[in-house]
Amino acid sequence: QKLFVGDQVLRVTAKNEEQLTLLRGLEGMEHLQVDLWRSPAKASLPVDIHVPFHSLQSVKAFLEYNDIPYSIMLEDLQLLLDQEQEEMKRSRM
Amino acid sequence: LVRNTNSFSYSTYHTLDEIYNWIDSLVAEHPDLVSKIQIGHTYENRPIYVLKFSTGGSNRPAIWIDTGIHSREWITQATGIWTAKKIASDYGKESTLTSILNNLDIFLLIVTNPDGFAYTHSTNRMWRKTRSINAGSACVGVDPNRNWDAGFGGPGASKNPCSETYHGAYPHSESEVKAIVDFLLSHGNVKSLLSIHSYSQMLLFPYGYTNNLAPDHEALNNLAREALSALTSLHGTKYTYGTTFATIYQADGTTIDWAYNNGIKYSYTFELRDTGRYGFILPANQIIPTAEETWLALVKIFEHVRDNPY
Repeated sequence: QKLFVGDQVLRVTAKNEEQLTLLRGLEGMEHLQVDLWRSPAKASLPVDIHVPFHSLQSVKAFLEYNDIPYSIMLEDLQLLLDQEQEEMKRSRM
Repeated sequence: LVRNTNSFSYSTYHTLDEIYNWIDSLVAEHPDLVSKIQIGHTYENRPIYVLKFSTGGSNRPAIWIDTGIHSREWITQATGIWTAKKIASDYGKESTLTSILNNLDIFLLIVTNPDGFAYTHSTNRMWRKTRSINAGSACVGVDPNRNWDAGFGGPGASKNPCSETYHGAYPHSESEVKAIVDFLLSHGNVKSLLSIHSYSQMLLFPYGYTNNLAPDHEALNNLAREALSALTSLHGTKYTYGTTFATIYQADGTTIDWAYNNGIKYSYTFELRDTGRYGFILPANQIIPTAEETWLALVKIFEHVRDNPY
């Protein structure tokens, strides 16, 4: 089973079309292996990006360098998935 | 084991086997209202089951609902289960739904992407696509909501098999999509198609592949507003609405665009909760509130379809 230990989901709020274009480019950087949960659409809509642990530093540096505001939506994806599994197990019992 | 649909927990997530067992229980408990139809099978040879709610008649006007075409959007399959139970329980007791079912059939496809859904439980919770192999690529799967013959292959989908929005080799290449297409075309009397996704709290209607407005834009827009007013009235959940193209972005080859272009006027995509606390990992305690509020919007659409034949 694939684990997501340390992976985060970042909520990014682009300020303009230029920043949205930069965010669209992130998906093309295959080595980062980001997954756009909510794709860059327009500046009024947030962008949610699932970032694997190994890419966190690079992605955050990229956002900060380009002055793109973000917050951490999910601190550790695996923790939530473990809770979800636990709840399913409990329910079955 | 599911003994009956009353002992089933609607406020937790379930595996494919559990859902398929539950479907059999629902059919057994309501043999005069509910039947199970296999409309095809998946790439990995799993059956694709649709629940048919019908009070009789021959090829009545119908409403189609599908949930879970993107397998990781677990709140949608869970909402589908709750909705099926609600329809079965309310018929004969609640006047609006009874009247709807006395005039229309409802088809409900709860697990639209069974291979993907099984994979989210066994291997990768974050899996979105189908599980078909792409020739010449190590990457597996096609986005089944970019695989329909409506602006297929345009810039609002990806040519790259490794992308989450890969459109596939050709329209309806995915057996999961082809099964629905064949069923809807052979039925020929489906008046509304509601495709349920998550998460961003939106109600979208055609088009996604073009910024042209659909001929029925005003009617679709008005009905969306009315449906969302009902939805919001329960828990105050805020939705936005509009065409896919204008509200989010260009999306080519989508279910509702295909449906609309094939004569299904009331075609909508729901994007259920939530707006950014949990994403696809919506806690199970939100299943019932989500399903309850969605139900109010669905009923508004059902009523409109019943009262506005075309």
